[in-house]
Amino acid sequence: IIEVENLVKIYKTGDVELRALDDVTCSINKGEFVCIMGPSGSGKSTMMNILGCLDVLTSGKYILDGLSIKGQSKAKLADIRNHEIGFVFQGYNLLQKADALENVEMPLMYRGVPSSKRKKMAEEALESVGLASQIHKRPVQMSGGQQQRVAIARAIVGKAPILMADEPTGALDTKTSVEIMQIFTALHNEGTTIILVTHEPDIATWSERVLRFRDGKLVSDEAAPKD
Amino acid sequence: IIEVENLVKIYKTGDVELRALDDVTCSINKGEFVCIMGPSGSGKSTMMNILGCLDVLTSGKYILDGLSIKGQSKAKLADIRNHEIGFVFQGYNLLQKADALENVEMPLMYRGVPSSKRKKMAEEALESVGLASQIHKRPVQMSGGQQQRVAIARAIVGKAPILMADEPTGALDTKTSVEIMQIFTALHNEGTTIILVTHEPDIATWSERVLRFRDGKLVSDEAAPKD
Ligand SMILES: Nc1ncnc2c1ncn2[C@@H]1O[C@H](COP(=O)(O)OP(=O)(O)OP(=O)(O)O)[C@@H](O)[C@H]1O
Ligand SMILES: Nc1ncnc2c1ncn2[C@@H]1O[C@H](COP(=O)(O)OP(=O)(O)OP(=O)(O)O)[C@@H](O)[C@H]1O
Ligand SMILES: [Mg+2]
Ligand SMILES: [Mg+2]
Repeated sequence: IIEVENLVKIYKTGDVELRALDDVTCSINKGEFVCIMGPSGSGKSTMMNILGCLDVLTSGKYILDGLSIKGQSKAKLADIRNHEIGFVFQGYNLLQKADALENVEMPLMYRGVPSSKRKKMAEEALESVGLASQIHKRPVQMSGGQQQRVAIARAIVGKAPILMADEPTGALDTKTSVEIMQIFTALHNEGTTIILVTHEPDIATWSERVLRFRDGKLVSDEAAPKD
Repeated sequence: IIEVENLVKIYKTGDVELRALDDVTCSINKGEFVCIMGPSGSGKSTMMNILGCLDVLTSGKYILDGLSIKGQSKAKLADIRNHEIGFVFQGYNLLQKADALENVEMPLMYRGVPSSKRKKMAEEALESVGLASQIHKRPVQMSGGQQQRVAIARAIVGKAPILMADEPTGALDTKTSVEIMQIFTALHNEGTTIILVTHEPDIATWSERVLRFRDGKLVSDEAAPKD
């Protein structure tokens, strides 16, 4: 479902050019559960942002579900994001002025889901991540792990075919992390393709395959370690 | 150095009153290395914000280095924060318009440290957390773990007697986390009192004592687990 070929992403800071992604080639099949790992600054979020159609590649190819992403219009990319991909951001990216329920309803609003159905789906998503009592709070009124779970609820509410999650358990205790991974596993069993960035080897054991990055390069592609 | 007695913190959301901290009593000695653990939403950051003089308690006592914190003026609290405490926020709280170097210089600026000395100390702090090549980048140009390390550098640059860190390794890979914990251990050996919130049992083994929270209550106070 995802094919990446010779992917390069360059950032310029002043005169300095940094190859945040350096000639990455890999493919992910429909329904796979893949983990991306690597040191801080190795290019994981940059990779996720390009796969999630949130950022443009500098050179190389990215084919998503048969469609070449390079050169697509902003409107087309937004359309793909709204229908094909559920995305959990490393920094959550919640709307500060909206409450948890409104934040989770957002992707459904973009798809034109009617208001009462939208509200019910959002409530169920928040309940599934343990936030039933928090739905009318704004992000600033919530703990770090609660905000992270709102971001997760927003990414799963639409049951998009691809779930991309950038360190979704970073702010969560072990018990809550396991509950989230159980939700992801259930989605995977229903056919969702999952791409998850994590630093934690325990989390990686829930996936089938680990792609390791270092200094913008893909350095290994192996079966996930077992428990 | 820190004494807390019957500490209560209540948040009101609409008509709902939440006891984010519920009758907490404990004391921390000068030079101790303490970990605070507990589930998401259990009150850890709320506790840190009160200890760090960033938030006011609803009722109870908080004595810091012999001084009763309740009722102190905003100016006095700011003064204490600038001289006594280095604080790593769970959400980093970096100035988005300033670069890494300027962010780390901030606490030294508040203390009136002259510009050239300030710059040198900030560079050394950033170098110690592995960010020598990132000092002129703004937060939005950095990875999650790099931003977290800028927040850490800012908290240690002034060598304040108390270091408070709210999940300082949440966005870091294992190797980088170990480097950070080695820095904290070195500071501890120089006499710094350290209070660290973490979800990760591996990080807790670096401390001497673990305070566990659940639903705003302090439920256990024990020696840290060994490796
Ligand atoms: N400004 C606020 N208004 C209302 N409720 C709040 C506010 N800040 C925090 N809370 C609530 O207080 C409780 C404790 O929050 P706190 O941030 O201390 O948790 P935590 O233990 O740090 O969690 P995490 O591990 O997720 O960071 C949570 O239920 C949270 O929703
Ligand atoms: N907008 C930008 N401008 C300049 N450099 C950037 C920008 N965004 C990211 N970078 C750099 O690209 C490199 C890769 O960043 P990326 O966010 O992909 O790392 P990461 O693997 O997700 O790290 P972490 O585990 O810390 O989140 C880093 O060195 C970072 O500083
Ligand atoms: Mg990242
Ligand atoms: Mg917290």
